[in-house]
Amino acid sequence: MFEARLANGNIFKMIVESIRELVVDVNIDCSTEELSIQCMDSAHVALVSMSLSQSAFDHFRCDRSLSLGLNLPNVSKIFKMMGRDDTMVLKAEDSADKLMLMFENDKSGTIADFELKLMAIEAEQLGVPDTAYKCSISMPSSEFQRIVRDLQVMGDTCKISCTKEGLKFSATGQIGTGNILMRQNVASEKEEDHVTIDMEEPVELNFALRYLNFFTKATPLSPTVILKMSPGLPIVIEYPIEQLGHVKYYLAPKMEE
Amino acid sequence: IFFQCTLRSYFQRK
Repeated sequence: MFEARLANGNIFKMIVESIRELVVDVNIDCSTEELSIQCMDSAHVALVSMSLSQSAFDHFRCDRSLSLGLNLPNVSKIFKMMGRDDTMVLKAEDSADKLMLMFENDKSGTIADFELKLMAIEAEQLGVPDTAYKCSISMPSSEFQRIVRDLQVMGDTCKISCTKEGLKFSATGQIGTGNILMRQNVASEKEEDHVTIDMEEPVELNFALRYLNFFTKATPLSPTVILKMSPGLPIVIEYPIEQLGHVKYYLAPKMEE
Repeated sequence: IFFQCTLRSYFQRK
């Protein structure tokens, strides 16, 4: 038996929104410790890894590890019916052929319940090592969203370079070149406005802007985003969910021939 | 001219 109750159901809705443009069918893995997702886009160049600790839930019971195979467009349709302040309850039997979802609101006294058929999804799982990266940058997630959205008008590839000068985003296309430089900035009282750059050695990598823009769908989950880069390795773009979990995206760099 | 490898070339299959 699996049963989980999340007072702020909106967190789960935002998690669904953060991955539904990258993948269609996904397994949510339930264990005694957490809910987690690992999946790749159809081109296998981007990977999403999500974790939400059992401590995020008001009630969490998982007798036996199980995978809930979900079609995200359908899940998203159901979450459209969830109110902003609703509590979410998930329930599944060990056989896991259907998932019960409940949205409760004490104020309005409403309880909505849905039964969703589950699917058996065969998905390739990758072992992602916990690497020490050469550059690690923390910045406001809204700022990162604005930069990758704005640069799309210049081209379809974004060069991200981390040097002593700061973190530079560049895009080149038919109309010319655009550069946006972020310097380290810890002046603000609010920590979430800080830009911190931790650089062991300079790194410069190219990425598809289309994917970087897909990743910014996670912006509502976290005021800050952490970018990690090493030469020749996929970039990690992490949105921490308070102290309770994260959504991490990995994207293969574009290599010059 | 760019090319992009799949993540399989960076990470091991589980």
